[in-house]
Amino acid sequence: HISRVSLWRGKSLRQTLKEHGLLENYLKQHPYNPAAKYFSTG
Amino acid sequence: SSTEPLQNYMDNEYFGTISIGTPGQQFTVMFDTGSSNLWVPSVYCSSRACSNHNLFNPSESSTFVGTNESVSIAYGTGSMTGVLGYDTVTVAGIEVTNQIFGLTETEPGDFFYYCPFDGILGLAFPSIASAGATPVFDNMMTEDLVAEDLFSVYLSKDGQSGSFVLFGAIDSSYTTNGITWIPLSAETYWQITMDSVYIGDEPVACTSGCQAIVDTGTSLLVVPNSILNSLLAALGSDSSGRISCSAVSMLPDVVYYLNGNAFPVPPSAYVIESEGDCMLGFEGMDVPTESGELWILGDVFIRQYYVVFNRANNMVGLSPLS
Repeated sequence: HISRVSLWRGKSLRQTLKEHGLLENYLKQHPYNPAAKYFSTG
Repeated sequence: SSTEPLQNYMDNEYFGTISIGTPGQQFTVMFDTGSSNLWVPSVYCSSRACSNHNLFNPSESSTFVGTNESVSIAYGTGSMTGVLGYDTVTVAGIEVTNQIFGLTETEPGDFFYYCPFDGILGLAFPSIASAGATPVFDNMMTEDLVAEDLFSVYLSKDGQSGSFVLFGAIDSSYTTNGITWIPLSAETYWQITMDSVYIGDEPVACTSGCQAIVDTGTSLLVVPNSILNSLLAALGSDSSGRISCSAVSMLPDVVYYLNGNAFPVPPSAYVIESEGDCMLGFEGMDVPTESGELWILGDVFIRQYYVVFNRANNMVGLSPLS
């Protein structure tokens, strides 16, 4: 009835895209908008 | 159908493992208190983007029950689509039977190939669940699988080890500085009323009160756009958020007042150093609420406080980590 899930810290998607030289293109195609997460589910 | 904006997860760094089906198929997921659905990629997805992830195979699970109901997970210009199904979800030994989840079928973009996690496990309230899907923790409570109707999150500061989500309990070794309880202002996200925000001893924002969401699925501290520039300027940064690394030790705390209590975030937490550059860990957004502005307390904040998400009395508990 008590359960612990260990979390590990990995590389973010942003960091990975940056390392592959893809971040700039990605952000052009997908303008980052933190507000999109909230109040957008339907 | 329903949508979940995947682009918001591009900064997240904390991941855990769950399994779905019988026998269990393993997935790396992000535990997200800012959403309520569970979804993972599936063998129905044939695009390159899915080829770099674990894919759920319903035909290899004896407990899977499919549906014809569709789900859509949007990110920027496109969306992943999928179907909803039911199966046993195992989270660190807790077996949740008949858990509804999304199985992705199509992925129109390539970037998901690089996504460090397979799926997302939402820990917010059922009222914001897409397609009316019952969240995992609600089923844990309903099926009496947790000792108490709460879960807690610790994100280690060094980030390398020790971080966890604890279902059904509060780990007292992380609450030696006491827990301050804050009632929720809405049972949607883990949303609370914030009294004000100070930089050092000076009030800078939210002086008439505003709303804040405690969100493990957001990496930084999110502030209203109308405040971002003045906040960055007050901390000595230009509009890009860049700051001299040598100035970090002289910066003041950013202090969030919640339910009459101060919750400081020191510069060592809100300044993010990467490859020799220092950036302030704030980003702007505009989401007006009935009660004014909306702020997001993401991982930058959560690394400073052990957070208890209490569904038994709809409160958030915060315990300072020394």
